[in-house]
Amino acid sequence: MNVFRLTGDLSHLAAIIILLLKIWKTRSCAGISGKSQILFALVFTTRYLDLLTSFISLYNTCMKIIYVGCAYATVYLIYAKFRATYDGNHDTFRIEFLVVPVGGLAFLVNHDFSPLEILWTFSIYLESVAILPQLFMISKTGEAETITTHYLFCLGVYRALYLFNWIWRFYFEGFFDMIAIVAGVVQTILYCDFFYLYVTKVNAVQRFQ
Amino acid sequence: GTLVEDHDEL
Repeated sequence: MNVFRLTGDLSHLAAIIILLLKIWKTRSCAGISGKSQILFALVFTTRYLDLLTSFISLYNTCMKIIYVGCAYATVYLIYAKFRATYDGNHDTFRIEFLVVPVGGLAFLVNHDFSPLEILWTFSIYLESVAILPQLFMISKTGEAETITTHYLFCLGVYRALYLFNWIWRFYFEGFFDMIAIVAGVVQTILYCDFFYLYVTKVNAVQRFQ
Repeated sequence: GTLVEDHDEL
């Protein structure tokens, strides 16, 4: 555990809580891509199956349970409790175009050809592109609420901090996970355009187009 | 390299 890893995890947690609270407080999920949230629930489910097979630390176990729980709570709020406010007409990204290729890639490029390891690899690849339906939705409607942009910013910061974490671990621990690093770089790059808009527009006018 | 099924990161 290093400072980049810890702040990355906390930034990730902040993003998840911000989204959940926004939907709960406004009693609306307008502008939120339910498809991205389904993908994140799928990411956490397939990655954290090791909760059932191995214990790493209390921190690790608690965070995994919180992430999974919040992901399903968010999906529930969007598709059940506040379904009437869900903007399905603008959430038109075809997620099978992500899930199917990512599933194929996980079978072909992995550390070990075992069920848990393939599912872990699938979750890493899928996470790197899971935000695309949300970004697609924003590009389609041409706007996002400020709080939604804070959510996206925290998510992007989390992945960027993980990159620094991997650099740290490479130098000080000799740790090197090519699958996580390549997927992490791809994921961070996807946020770059958004980062630029966030810094130049959101802070200036509190709403961006 | 990484140890399989020892993914400590979240």
